Amino acid sequence: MKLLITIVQDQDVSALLETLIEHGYRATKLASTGGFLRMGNTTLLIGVEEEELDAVLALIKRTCKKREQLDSMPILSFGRASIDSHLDKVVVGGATIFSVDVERFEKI
Amino acid sequence: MKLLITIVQDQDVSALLETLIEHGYRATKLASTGGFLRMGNTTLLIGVEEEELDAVLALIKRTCKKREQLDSMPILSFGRASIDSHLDKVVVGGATIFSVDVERFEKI
Amino acid sequence: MKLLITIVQDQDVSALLETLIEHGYRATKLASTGGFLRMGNTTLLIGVEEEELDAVLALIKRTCKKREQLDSMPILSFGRASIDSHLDKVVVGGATIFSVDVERFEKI
Ligand SMILES: Nc1ncnc2c1ncn2[C@@H]1O[C@@H]2COP(=O)(O)O[C@H]3[C@@H](O)[C@H](n4cnc5c(N)ncnc54)O[C@@H]3COP(=O)(O)O[C@H]2[C@H]1O
Ligand SMILES: Nc1ncnc2c1ncn2[C@@H]1O[C@@H]2COP(=O)(O)O[C@H]3[C@@H](O)[C@H](n4cnc5c(N)ncnc54)O[C@@H]3COP(=O)(O)O[C@H]2[C@H]1O
Ligand SMILES: Nc1ncnc2c1ncn2[C@@H]1O[C@@H]2COP(=O)(O)O[C@H]3[C@@H](O)[C@H](n4cnc5c(N)ncnc54)O[C@@H]3COP(=O)(O)O[C@H]2[C@H]1O
Repeated sequence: MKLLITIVQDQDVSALLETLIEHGYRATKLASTGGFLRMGNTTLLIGVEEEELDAVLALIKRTCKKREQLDSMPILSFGRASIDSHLDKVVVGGATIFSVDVERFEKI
Repeated sequence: MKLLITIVQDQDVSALLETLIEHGYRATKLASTGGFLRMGNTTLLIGVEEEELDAVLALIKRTCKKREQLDSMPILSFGRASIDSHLDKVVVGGATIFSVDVERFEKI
Repeated sequence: MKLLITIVQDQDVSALLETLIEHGYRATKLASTGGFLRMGNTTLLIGVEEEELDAVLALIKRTCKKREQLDSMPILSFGRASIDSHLDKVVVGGATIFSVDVERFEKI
């Protein structure tokens, strides 16, 4: 069993959950915030069997899109350094995925 | 040190936290949502020493109950496929527990 | 790649995020609650390369402070046992950090 800790943009969550469920996968949704843009995003916990990992990653790739975030207000703008004007266009990836090994999985 | 990522029903959270604390265990609570039923549930992070794992799992088993969710509106009902009427009764388990190995634990 | 699951006090979050970003690190913020004091705190997910781990831990140590929580109402006070009066002062650490190994890291 592997646990995918998957950070996606809010706009892709409902389509991603729907396709995961249709394929019989399970997921838990946590509301989160990006550290840089300080905008809301979503962290999904997706527990999958090892042999399902590639199929789930393919579903995520198909559903989650890269987007350009215009007029972003990254965290630095309130800090010590004034930000460079070219930061007004930040590309946010479709998904950031950490796969960790699950030593023990229990359902009660 | 192991980290238990434990998804439980909201109704069991306060009893579970109380019994964990009484036994000297520590936990952090995150509000979450089930991917299928899209109902609120709770994800607990519980960091325990390896030799405490079985005792903590036993506490979770004693406290968290299976429940039938009637008239559920699983995610598919808004999707392409219309859901089968027998889905109006979904059994939700007491807890789903992922135990992952903690390579390094620091308290500052 | 290691994933640092880092629980900090709300008061230190914005300074910590700012210094992480300035040093080129990335983080995701999750609102959480302490199991004992039932007060809001913050759980950060920080994915770092293994050779960056010590530097990031040093940043966290510099930014996150221990604090005394006065007149706390730990969870037991609503439970079966009435709490001992000396619990009216609880020391909350600057950060609790679980470092887990990331078997596979993907950005889409
Ligand atoms: N220190 C920095 N310097 C310059 N540019 C920076 C930066 N931190 C982030 N960015 C840029 O801003 C985008 C949004 O980052 P944010 O932190 O708001 O939102 C992030 C964050 O919530 C999460 N994330 C990405 N990498 C992470 C990591 N290593 N650890 C934890 N969370 C991560 O995924 C979201 C999307 O990340 P993505 O990389 O696609 O897109 C990032 C990246 O293009
Ligand atoms: N694709 C699917 N097809 C048919 N039935 C499905 C399904 N996904 C979920 N169910 C059923 O619906 C119940 C509630 O799922 P939900 O996703 O809302 O709420 C879930 C979810 O938040 C979490 N969870 C369970 N397995 C997970 C996994 N492998 N990865 C991540 N989260 C999981 O634990 C909660 C309770 O799960 P539990 O298995 O006891 O109970 C599940 C299961 O009986
Ligand atoms: N069963 C118990 N008996 C006696 N005293 C107890 C206790 N549980 C907690 N405390 C004390 O209360 C402080 C706040 O705990 P809380 O659970 O609200 O907030 C905690 C919790 O959210 C998290 N945390 C700490 N250890 C954890 C673990 N092993 N697993 C999961 N979360 C943990 O970090 C926050 C700060 O923890 P820290 O240790 O610095 O500070 C703790 C500790 O000094």
